Amino acid sequence: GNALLRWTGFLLKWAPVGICVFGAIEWQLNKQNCIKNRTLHTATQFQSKIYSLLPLRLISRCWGWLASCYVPESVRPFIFGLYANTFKVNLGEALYPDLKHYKTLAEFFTRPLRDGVRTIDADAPLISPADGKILHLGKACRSLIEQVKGVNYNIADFLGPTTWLRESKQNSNNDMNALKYATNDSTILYHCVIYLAPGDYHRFHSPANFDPLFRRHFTGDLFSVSPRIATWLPGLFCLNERVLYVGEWEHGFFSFTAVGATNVGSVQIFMDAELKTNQWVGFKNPRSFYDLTIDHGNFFKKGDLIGQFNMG
Amino acid sequence: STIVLLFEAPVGFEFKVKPGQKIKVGQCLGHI
Repeated sequence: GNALLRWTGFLLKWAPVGICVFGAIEWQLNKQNCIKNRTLHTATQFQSKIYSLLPLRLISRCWGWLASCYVPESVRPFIFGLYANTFKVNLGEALYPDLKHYKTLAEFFTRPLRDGVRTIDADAPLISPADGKILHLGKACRSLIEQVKGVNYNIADFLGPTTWLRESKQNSNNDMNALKYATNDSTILYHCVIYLAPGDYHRFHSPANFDPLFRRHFTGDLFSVSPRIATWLPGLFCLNERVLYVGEWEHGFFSFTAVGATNVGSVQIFMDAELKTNQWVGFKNPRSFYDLTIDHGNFFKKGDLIGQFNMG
Repeated sequence: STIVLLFEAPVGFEFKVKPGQKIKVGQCLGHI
């Protein structure tokens, strides 16, 4: 009886300590696993569905309306200065550094740069089309592009059916054959994703000398494309509204795609007046797309100004 | 907003930039 009492006393005294130590070890291990697997944490189908239910187009269009409202000259330095400080805008590079020059926030957002502040690398076959941050790059293997490490999306989902090959009277039996056609034995497909932060210069230029044959406008969703969402939402670039120009450069196939987002949902291409982005889609299929064949002669020279992203 | 480039290039093409790197218009992205 004494032994039983002693054993019970021991358990009552030390069991809470043991439980606390065990809990602390579990908590630490769980925390370490979370840190290790952070890059692989992606949205489930349910989470993606919930996210897609948010009225992002409505928010985007309201934001666009607000951004294009006239701002009285007296408050421009305050409002645009606040924006510039928050998003670290380099006003020294702007063509018009005086904040009073811009009538609206949208105009300030798409401010042009002074001549000579950007140098086009004459020797490089491929240059950056925009100011920003490299999100991801690499080879596209087996018709797949890596969005983030371990998460891929299909080229055919991103570009849509390769009808431009029929347009240019080339062989096109199906998508796979078309992609094989685009890639001969000594070449492969590469991809590069550039993210433009809110304070960056939001105009974009031609990344190479290329001949656009075809334009496709996908009226998709307007999810955020911030690096955090791009890491979280699989196939983000296949879901969002985007405008892609497909053509050829000296090494074969070349495509340039401007992907819209919630705050910056409109893509404007200066040579393409017919292009209308971030419109009400109503009850139409949000994944539908509109094509336009481009006349020969609209050649993009490396560094040429192509267009800009607009607010809303 | 984001720009995605997808292009065909010789097998020896090498990117001169890395993920996470900040870049400016006109800066070299890669060499063959």
